[in-house]
This record gives sequence, structure tokens and C-alpha cells, in this order.
Amino acid sequence: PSAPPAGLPVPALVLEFVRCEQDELQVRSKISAHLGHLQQEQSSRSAKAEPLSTFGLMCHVADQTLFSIVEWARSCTFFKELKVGDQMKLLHNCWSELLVLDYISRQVHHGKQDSILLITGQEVELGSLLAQAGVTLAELVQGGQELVQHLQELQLDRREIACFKYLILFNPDVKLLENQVYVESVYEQVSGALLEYTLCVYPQHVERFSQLLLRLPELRALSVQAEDYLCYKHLSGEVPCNNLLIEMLHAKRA
Amino acid sequence: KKKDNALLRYLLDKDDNT
Repeated sequence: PSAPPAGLPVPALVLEFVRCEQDELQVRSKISAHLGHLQQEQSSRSAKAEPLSTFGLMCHVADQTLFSIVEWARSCTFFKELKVGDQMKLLHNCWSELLVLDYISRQVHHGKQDSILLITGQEVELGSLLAQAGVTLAELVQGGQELVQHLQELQLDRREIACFKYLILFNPDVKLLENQVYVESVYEQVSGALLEYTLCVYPQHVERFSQLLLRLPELRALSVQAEDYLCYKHLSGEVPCNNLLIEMLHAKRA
Repeated sequence: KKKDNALLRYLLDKDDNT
């Protein structure tokens, strides 16, 4: 929707969240440049360097996306109010959820059931991915597709996605924060703004807010599954050396 | 464990974010 019904303004907080969104094209070109550099480096190191596997490519994309997620978080007014210790705890708790949300929201707008669209613009055919995948990855992809379908039915919009990111980042269930009360209050403010937004933009759909919130535990469950899968791949030495991705995996399991 | 978090801490600490 471009504008709410007359007289009902979009909550200021939601507009602020949209303003803080990163430029997708900028992130895409940064990550693409990084991948290009990486492949060049690999081929110069060895004459018969193997091309990156789909899984390897997706790990590198996830790693680079994590860098942009940290950049995004640092740009948020609410986040800046916290000490680095609390910032780290929040990010350790939600990095995989934010990665899954990034993936899911791209898929929702991609609209194709048989391929995955990466932030780099590359399309990965699901058929070929699943042909090499074990049961765990197949279940993960299946779960992702179901969530995408739910959100497509709801026609999740970009302002709601922006709110989701804050609800995920400022998770009031994170323990041992120095400023717990603040995180809880941000969560309350964001959910209040999202409720107000859905009521003003989708007044005919009063259940929308609760239906949106129901998707968050599903996203959480998927991210736990994805982390378990990545851990397993990491322990078997199959995750390429991705600094931030592996650091996050270690931090959470420590 | 501290070493594990070095990169994230660096990313959060750098520049103006104090």
C-alpha cells in the first residue's frame, strides 16, 4: 500500500524504521564485489580452483549479509543507546533469525516457488539444490517455503518487514542484559507501532497484527534449525572460512 | 570465549559507536 486511508497517518516510528533500511542495491553490489574478489583470489592461488559450490556460495552470502545486518543495527537509534555488551548479546541471540528473515522476505517478493533468489541477484534452482541435499536441508527448505507462502498470503509489506527486524533484534527474552528494561520498552513500542500500522493501513483485516506475530515463532524455529544445520556442516569442515558467520556460531554454542 | 567475539566487538566498537 502506498498510503493509508485519509486521516490515519502511518506511525512515525514505522516511517523511521523504513528510513533506516539499507539500500538493497548498495548491499547487493558490495556483496557481489566481495564474492568476485574472493573467486579471483581463489583462482589465482590455484590453477585448478574448483568453482564455489551452491552451499559454499550461500555461506559466503550469509557471512556478508551478517556484516550488513551489524551495520544496519548500528545505524538504529534504539540500538545506539545500548552498551556494546548488550548489543552483542542481542545480536548473538538473533543473527540467524535476521538472516532467515532476509532470505524469507526476498522470497516473498521473488514469488517463484522453484528457485531461491540471493541478495546478489543470483537464482539458485531448488531442484538442483535438493537433489544434493540430505533430509535436514530438505526439511529446512520446505519449512522456509511454507513460511514464505503464509507471508505471501498475508501480502506482508516492507514496512511490516522493517518492524519485524526490530521485534527480532529487541527480543525481551534475552537474559542478563545490563539494560533489560530498555530492551523490553523498545519491544513494546515497536509492537505498538506495528499494531497501529496494521489497523490504519489494513482496517478491514483486524486479525492481521496477531497473524503477523504468529509468524515470528515459526521464523525462530526455522532459524534454530538452520543454525543446527550450519553447526553440523561446520563441524564436518564443510563451511568455508567465513569470519563473522563462524564467530556467531561459536558464540551461541559456547 | 572472548576471542570468539572479537570481530563482532570490533564491528560494534569502531568509529563513533561508543
